[in-house]
Amino acid sequence: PLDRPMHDEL
Amino acid sequence: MNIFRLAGDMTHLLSIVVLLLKIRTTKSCAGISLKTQELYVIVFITRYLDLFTRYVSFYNTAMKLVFIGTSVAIVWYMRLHKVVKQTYSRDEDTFKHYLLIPPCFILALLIPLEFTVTEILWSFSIYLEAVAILPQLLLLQRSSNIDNLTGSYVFLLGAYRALYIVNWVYRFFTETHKIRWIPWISGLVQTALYADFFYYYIKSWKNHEKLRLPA
Repeated sequence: PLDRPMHDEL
Repeated sequence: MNIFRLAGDMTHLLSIVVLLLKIRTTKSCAGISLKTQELYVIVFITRYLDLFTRYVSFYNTAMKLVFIGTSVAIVWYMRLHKVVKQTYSRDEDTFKHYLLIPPCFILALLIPLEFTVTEILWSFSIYLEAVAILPQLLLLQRSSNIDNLTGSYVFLLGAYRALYIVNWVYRFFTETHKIRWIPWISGLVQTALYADFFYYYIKSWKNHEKLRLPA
């Protein structure tokens, strides 16, 4: 799921 | 993590620190919209549902807890604190903020990142954050005089998403090369809503005069 970069952002 | 995103997160954190400072030192929340603060609680809760299921980094988890904790604390201060709640400008904070929720939710159902509960709620939170400042901007227009801490709070809040836009541009060219319509368009709308506030804020700062928004 972390391949979608936006989910490492707040 | 890039410098633009770190600067954005720190600016966001600073805006919350400034607001808490204002409420705690002046024991007053005059000029602050409770409705915007309540929308932010919804934004953070629906965005950070993966708080306990997806570990990204210590920083990410810590910041999520801080954002949820402080936004709830601010609503508590404004609703329940015996002294602060008396200073809430109830009859000026009249934006019907609950009307913002259905359109954002419907948009999240129509244009979710993925059609799963967490992604629909994540998209909802991105759309809601874009318009959550509206009650606060309306209240500022009605406030006869805007105190410095309130003005700084709103300025920092607007600046954080502008820094996120720079972060998205940076990441597009250096990492992902992918278009991310949901946060990008919402982020542009969100920052655009601050445009006239930024204009009057910077003008008042340059001319060393009191910040006043035209009605």
